[in-house]
Amino acid sequence: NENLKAAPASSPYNLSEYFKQFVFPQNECELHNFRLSFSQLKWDKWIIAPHRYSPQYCHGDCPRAVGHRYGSPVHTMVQNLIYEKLDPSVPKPSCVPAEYSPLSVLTIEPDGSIVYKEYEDMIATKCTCR
Amino acid sequence: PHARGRGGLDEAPASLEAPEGAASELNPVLQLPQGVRQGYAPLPPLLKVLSDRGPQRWDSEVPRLQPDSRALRYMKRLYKMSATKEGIPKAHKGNLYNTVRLLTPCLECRHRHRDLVKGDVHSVDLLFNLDRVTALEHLLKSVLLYSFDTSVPTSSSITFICHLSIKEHDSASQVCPSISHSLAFSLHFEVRKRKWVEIDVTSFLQPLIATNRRNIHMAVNFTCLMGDPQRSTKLEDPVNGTLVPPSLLLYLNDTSEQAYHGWNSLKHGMKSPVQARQRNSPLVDLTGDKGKGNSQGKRASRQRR
Repeated sequence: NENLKAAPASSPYNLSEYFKQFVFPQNECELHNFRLSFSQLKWDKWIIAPHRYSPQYCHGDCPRAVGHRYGSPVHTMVQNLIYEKLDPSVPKPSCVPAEYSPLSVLTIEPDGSIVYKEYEDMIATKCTCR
Repeated sequence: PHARGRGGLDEAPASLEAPEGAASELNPVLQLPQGVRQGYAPLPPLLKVLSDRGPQRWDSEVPRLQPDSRALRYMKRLYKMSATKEGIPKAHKGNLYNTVRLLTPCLECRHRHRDLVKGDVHSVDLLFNLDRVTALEHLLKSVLLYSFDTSVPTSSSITFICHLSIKEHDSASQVCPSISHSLAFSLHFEVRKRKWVEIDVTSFLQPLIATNRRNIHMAVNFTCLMGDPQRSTKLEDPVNGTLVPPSLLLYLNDTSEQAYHGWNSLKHGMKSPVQARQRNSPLVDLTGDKGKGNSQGKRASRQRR
């Protein structure tokens, strides 16, 4: 109610403008699917398995109220404030992976030996704003 | 320095040998100062190709020897047991390995003679090159992998009474190899096509790999009889097909940053491989004092204190 008093007597247009700042961005930061096969990279001669690999990726705008939704540190909100109030050349917080899962790969080495290896951090599973 | 040890920079693609000036535009990894680069553990091929700018190079320029088809079939089966279709490692209990290497012998001379008493003796001299094993990969278990490609009808079940003696050729001195390891055992199984027989040779290889040996040269005698030991064993050729020279299978724990240490994550509350090893009674118990009763352990440590 106070906001309404504070808000100028306005046409519906200004009112919607005014509330826009509280709406979450349409393309909010989130995890997106991406699937590739090693044959597309022409590496299937030496990468035997898996045939398909889904590394996923993070994309989207970081809303201002990032804290509870993304587990972002307070620094992210400070950086947002700097960008908005002090210096627009400082970049807004970015949408990046926060957690990963490993990938098992079966490859043929140059000497003809075969190796099974489990690599850390090969598939993004969660996004955050930093 | 350990990068020089095994599978190190001497194996690396030509770009690593580029003159210093050229290094900077080649590859971000190469912008490391010389000293750091020397100590830089060699990246496994997959990560090397991901960090290189010229992935297509890997496809065309790096010649690859094609592995034995049986070996490939075995490793595909191991992959299916260890990971899902999407390539996610299965949380299988007990094994600490995050790397398994299958090496085929780069040199083998076979001898075969029939011994009326012992039966059919197959002996092969094998040379395995360990350059691909990095200094950060610790051996957990090693296995000689025999495959029998037999034409024996699948219904028959036979018993192999086998004697495996492994001698390590010390290339420095040409004296006759000392028998470092021998074991006798009997195997009884239904013979199906392409049957695998895994023979654990960990205790033999452990000291050799721990001393950064880059080549392992061994003579292996594999004597088999066919038939039931109780009755007279017929000295038939136990395998009508060929006894394929064995491959060497190494189960390793890669301790590098890029390798996945499922058991080590804080989630599992494990702090170090030793704890995990002691708790998970792994493939190989390297501590040798498995389960000797905690009280004894405590008393001993109290006395020591």
